[in-house]
Amino acid sequence: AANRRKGRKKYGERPSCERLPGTFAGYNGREQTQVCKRHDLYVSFRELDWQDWIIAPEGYEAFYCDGDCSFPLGSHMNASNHAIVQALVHLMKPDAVPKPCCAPTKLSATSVLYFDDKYNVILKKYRNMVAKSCGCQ
Amino acid sequence: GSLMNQHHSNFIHRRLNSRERREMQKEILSILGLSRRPRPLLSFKRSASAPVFMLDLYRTMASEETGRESFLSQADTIMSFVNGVEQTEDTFHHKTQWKEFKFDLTRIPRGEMVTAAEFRIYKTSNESFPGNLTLHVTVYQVLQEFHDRSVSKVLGRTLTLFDITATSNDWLMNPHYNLGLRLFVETEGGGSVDPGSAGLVGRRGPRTKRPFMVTFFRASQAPVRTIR
Repeated sequence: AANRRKGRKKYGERPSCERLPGTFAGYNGREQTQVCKRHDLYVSFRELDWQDWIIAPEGYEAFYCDGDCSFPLGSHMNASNHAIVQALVHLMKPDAVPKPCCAPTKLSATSVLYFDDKYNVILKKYRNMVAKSCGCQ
Repeated sequence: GSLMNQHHSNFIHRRLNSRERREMQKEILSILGLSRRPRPLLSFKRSASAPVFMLDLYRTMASEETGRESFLSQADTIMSFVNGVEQTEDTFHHKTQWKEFKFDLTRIPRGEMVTAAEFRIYKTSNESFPGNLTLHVTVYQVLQEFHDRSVSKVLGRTLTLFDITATSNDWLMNPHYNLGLRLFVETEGGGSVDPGSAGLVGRRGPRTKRPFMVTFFRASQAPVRTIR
């Protein structure tokens, strides 16, 4: 555990796909060690006071991926072949090669229906927008 | 509603502070490609014909299985356009009677092409209008030379729909030549009938049955996020 903490500190100092700036600050020790998985965040259009122009949906299921991709990559981490190699090389050269990224492995579409200023109605579909599953890549 | 609430209860849910709310709003507007939030008048009802039709499309799209190729699933953007101008020709001076409609297609998303377009007009029953009469409803695209291009004939009861894909493509390529559509109603004998008295609902009719146009777009390339 001590070695892992030491390694983590090094990664915090240089750009890596493990942690994006800003997301690191809010984590406590227990959360940092969690494995790569999908997390849920619900964005309510009602809370944004946008009900007058957004017709549907009522809110947005904003899934995101977060967690650790440390060796060994378990099956629950949904790891790609590349991620396994990346994890092994990281073990050999921890200072030079970062760990695999925790990222979406399957994405699905989502749609939004809204009014514009001229009372036209717009239905927009965003392909590959919602993270269906996450894994180490 | 209760199902939705049940579903959402699994999500992290806390009230956003004002800064977070602003950032979230900015981020979503950026994804939608909008510089600011639209401000439609509150008087514009969601129960109007176009929003109701579009909400139905939204529900169909949301319930569609991913990967299933259909006409609807291929569309990246679908827009309904309200009728900007509707003129009814003065029947006193002219023998021929028609309704003229105009749709502003200049606000379409950049980099998207039209795959289909429909002009939807509702027909209701009119008690004073004689029954047992076959009517021919014809739609013309108005050109500068006043030469008719596309003609559709439809026998409809409550909802009439015209395919005007080619017309909307013309309007998209040459916005200056968007002079609208002209709708004629004729009897089998070729006699002209006032579209209003035949039951075709116009701009001043009930909100739930006003005519509108729907256009289906497909992105010609991957959308580029706005640089911030």
